[in-house]
Amino acid sequence: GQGSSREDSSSASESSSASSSRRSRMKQRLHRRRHRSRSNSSSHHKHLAAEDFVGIALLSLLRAEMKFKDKWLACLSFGEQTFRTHTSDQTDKPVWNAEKKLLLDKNGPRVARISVFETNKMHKNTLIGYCEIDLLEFLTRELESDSSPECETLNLLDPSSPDKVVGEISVSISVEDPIETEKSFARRILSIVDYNEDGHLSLSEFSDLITAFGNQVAANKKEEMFKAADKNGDGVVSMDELADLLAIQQEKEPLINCCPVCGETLEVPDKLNHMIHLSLCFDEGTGKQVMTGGFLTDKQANYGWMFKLSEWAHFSSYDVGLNSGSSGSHILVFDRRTKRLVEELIDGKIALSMRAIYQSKLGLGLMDTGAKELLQSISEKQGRKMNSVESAKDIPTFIEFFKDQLNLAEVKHPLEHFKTFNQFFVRELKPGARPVACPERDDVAVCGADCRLTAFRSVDDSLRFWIKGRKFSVQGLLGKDICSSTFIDGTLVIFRLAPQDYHRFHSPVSGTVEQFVKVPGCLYTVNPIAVNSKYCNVFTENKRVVSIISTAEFGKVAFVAIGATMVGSITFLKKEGDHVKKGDEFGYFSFGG
Amino acid sequence: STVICVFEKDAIEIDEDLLANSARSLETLVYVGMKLGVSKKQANVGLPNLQNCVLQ
Repeated sequence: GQGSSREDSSSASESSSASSSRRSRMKQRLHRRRHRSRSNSSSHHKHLAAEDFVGIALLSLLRAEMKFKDKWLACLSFGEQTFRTHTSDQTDKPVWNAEKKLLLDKNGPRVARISVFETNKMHKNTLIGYCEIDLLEFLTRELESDSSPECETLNLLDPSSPDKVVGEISVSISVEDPIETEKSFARRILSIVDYNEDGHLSLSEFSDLITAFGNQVAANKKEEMFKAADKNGDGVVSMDELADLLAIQQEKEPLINCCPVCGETLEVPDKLNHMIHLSLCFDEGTGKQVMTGGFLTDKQANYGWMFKLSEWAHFSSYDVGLNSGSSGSHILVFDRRTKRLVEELIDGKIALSMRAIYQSKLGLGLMDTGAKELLQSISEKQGRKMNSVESAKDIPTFIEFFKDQLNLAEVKHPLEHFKTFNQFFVRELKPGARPVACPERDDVAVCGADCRLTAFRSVDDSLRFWIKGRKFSVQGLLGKDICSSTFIDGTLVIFRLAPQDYHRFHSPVSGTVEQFVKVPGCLYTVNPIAVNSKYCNVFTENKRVVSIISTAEFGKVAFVAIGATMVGSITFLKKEGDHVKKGDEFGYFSFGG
Repeated sequence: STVICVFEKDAIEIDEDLLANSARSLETLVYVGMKLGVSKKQANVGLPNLQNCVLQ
C-alpha cells in the first residue's frame, strides 16, 4: 500500500488508519479532500462537495422480485456505458449477484440507471422495469451515517407508466479502498508487462511499459527513470518500486499520458484517477468483471465489448448515430470515379480502441487472454442471428443508415426477396451494373470487388507503405504448399471491403481455377489501423481461403479471401477445374465465424 | 473482409494512379470491373525476346 498515504504526507494521523475498514478509509480520503478544500478556500462544507466525489464504487445487482415468471436480465447504465448481467432461469425471483466497478469522478456521471428486461429467444428483449440511483446522494448519505446498509431495495417502475411499480430490485453499493486500488493496479501492470513472469521488470520490460503509457521519453531518459525506480540497485524493478515510481514520478512529471487499453488521453493531473481509470479498463479487457459492458446504450448491451475493436461496430450501432460529430476519426480514401478525396468516418472511441489494442504489444497481449476466442464466438453468433428470419427487419434500418452509399436501383432483386439479413448482405447486382473494362481483352485485369484498394509492385513496397505487421510475408499469406518463388517477389493488390459495400467478389482475370486451400485462423479486424500495426499480422493470422487461377496472360494468380471480425464466412461459387472469365462472380463474404 | 491478389513477379503492370495513391498510403475507392492493370507480356509485345534470338 504505497500510493495514497504519500499523497498527503502532512497528515500524520492518517497513516495510523491503515488497519481501518475500507469504508472508513474512503471517508478519511474524502475528509482529506474536504479539509484541503477548506484550507484552500476558507469555506465550510457541511456536506460532501462535488470535488469529493471520486473513487471506485462497487455496485452489485443482487436479485429482483417480479410479478410474473420469465427469464430476466438486468442492465446497468452509467454515463456513456451500459453493462449487463447474465440471463436468469425462468422465475419471478431472478438472482444475478453481478458486480460492476464504476468510476466516480467529480466531473463524471452521478446517476446510475438499472433496467430489467424479460428475454425471449424468438423476440426482442422487452424492458419491463427500471429505476435510477443518484450515487452521490447514496454515498453521501452512507458517509453521514456510520451504520448505513450495504443493501438497498428499490422499486422498479413501468417505463410506459412511471407511477406504476412492476417489481423490486436489491442492490448493494460500496466504495473500494483507494489504497487497495493502487496496490492492485501496480500488481496488475507488473504482471502484464512482466513477459518472463519473474515478478520484476527488466529495463526492456520497463521501457515497453513507459511506451504503452503514451510516454515518448527518450531511451536514455527511460534508463535514468529505471535507475531511479530501482532503489535497491538490484537491476530490476519490483512491484513496490514500481508503485513508488508511479506515486512519486507522476506528481513531478506525468508518467502516464494515455490509457493503453482504451487510448483515452489522461489529462487531469490526478494519480489516483489515472489508476482508477486504468484499473477499470484492464478489468474490462481481461473479462474479470462479472458484468460485461462497454456499450453505449442498454440496447447495445446484447453485444460484446469487442465490437469496439472493429469497424463493424458501425454495423451494430447504425441506429444510434455513432459515426457523427466531433468524436469521429477519419480514414481518407481517393474515389477513383469522382477523382476526389472522401472521408470515411469512424467513431473516435472505436478508432482509439483499435489503436490501443492492435497497435500496442500490451493491447495484443490482452488479445491472448481469450479475446481471439471471443471474436470467433461473436462472429459465429452474429452469423446465426443474420441467418434468422427475424434479422430481415434490420434491412430497412441498414439501408437508411447507409443511404448515401447504397444504390438500391442496381440490386437484382426487390427488397421483399430477402428473407434474412445475410441474404440482403450478399445481394446480387443487375447484369451490367458493374461494367467490365476491356471485356474482350484477357490481358487487361480488373478490380475484383467494390472496395478500398491498395496496390504495390513488390512486397517490399507494400511493407514500406501499408502492411506494418512484422511477420508479414507472401509465404505466410499463401502457405508453403502454394507459394512459389515467383509469388514471393510478386505484385500485391489488396481489396478491402467496408460494411456497406457489395459483398460479392469477382475474378480479376480469366483462367482456370486450379485449387482452393482453406487456412484456419483468427478473425481480427482488417481495418487499416490493424494492418498498419507492427504488432498485428492480420493477413497471415486471419482465417482465409487461398485459390490459384491459372491464366494465359498473367501466369498464376493467387486470390486470397480473408475473413474478418463478424464477417468470417467465405463462400466460393466456382470449384476446382472451372473456367472463370474476368468479372465473373467468384464468391462472397457473409456474417458468420 | 479483404481479398488479396498476388501476381507473379513481372506479370502485371498495375495502373499508375493506383500505385501512386498506394505509395502515399492512400486507399483508392474502386468498383468491380474497373481496370486494374495490363499483362506485362502484352505490354512488351513488339520487343524481341532476346533469349529466343539466334545469331546467324
